[in-house]
Amino acid sequence: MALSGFEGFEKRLELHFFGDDPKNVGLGLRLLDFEILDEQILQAVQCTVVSAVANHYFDAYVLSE
Amino acid sequence: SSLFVYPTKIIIKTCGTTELLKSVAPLLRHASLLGLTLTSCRYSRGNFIFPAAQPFPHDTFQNEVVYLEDSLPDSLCYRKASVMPSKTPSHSWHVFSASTEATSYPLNGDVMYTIEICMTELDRDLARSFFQHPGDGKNGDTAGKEMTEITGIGEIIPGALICDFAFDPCGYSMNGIDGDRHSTIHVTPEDGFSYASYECVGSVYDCDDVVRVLKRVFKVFRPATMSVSTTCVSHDVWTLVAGALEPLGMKCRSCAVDEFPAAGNVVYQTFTARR
Repeated sequence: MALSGFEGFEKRLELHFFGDDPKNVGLGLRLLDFEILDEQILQAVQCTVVSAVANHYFDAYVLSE
Repeated sequence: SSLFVYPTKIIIKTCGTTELLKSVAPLLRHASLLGLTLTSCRYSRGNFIFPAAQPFPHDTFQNEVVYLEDSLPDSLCYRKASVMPSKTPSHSWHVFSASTEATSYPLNGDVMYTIEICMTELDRDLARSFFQHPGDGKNGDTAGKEMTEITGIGEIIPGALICDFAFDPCGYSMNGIDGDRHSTIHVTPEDGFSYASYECVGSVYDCDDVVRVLKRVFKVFRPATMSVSTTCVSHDVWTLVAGALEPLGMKCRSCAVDEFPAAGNVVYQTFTARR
């Protein structure tokens, strides 16, 4: 085995919330500005978004370290 | 790495030396501004191939748990951390769960499972598909799309919309979205530390899909070692896993079961190739 290389094994975090405001028609966390996601949350993780897709139910982002 | 944002759920899955747990505090702060209250948290990972390279708090599971405990509100009072062992060297499944309630059942009655697959020692010929060809004029998006097609990844869940990306010089990530269900694949193809992961969610009412998905995922990578973690509050989805993989030449080496607040039963199975 190589002495060092890229670590493939992921860390996975899943958080569930309660209290979605009915005025936001079920958008909840999806109302977070992309800038907040990118600059305050993903920057803390040391990741950036390289690709994204969304549908009626959720948003999905591919990240790069 | 991937991020999924649902109205009341967020999932972040990152590899390399990322500092995933540092996202918890800003996430909770911004969720609170939207009027959202945290009800449960689940953190999981396998064994790192290069543990010495991991920064704090990911340098040890103990530090990860302490960091999480300190980051979460007291209302998540049901907490548990466990390392689920296996008979395969260097394989164990680290799980931390916290919840405001001891158990959690969905309001709409649909019971979902999550399946997380970690694969090492990928077939060398198949892994070669995840290297870019220098000077071919493709970018991350176009090369990723090509990898999705030629490897058969696009056929794992045929109806899913796929967002894929190829890294330079090698590596691949994709997210699949199929209605309200996500799936994701990440590949590190370099020989010596090759790795691929697959994750999807599904309903226990059509859990036969698990068998089809496992077979297709296996054929994309043909790994020598495979670990499968299934998480579900009330159904024995895990019993289908060995039935899907053993006819493909994999042998179940170990199986560990544990119960976690809100998450339910986590079953961790490891398989190695008979070859």
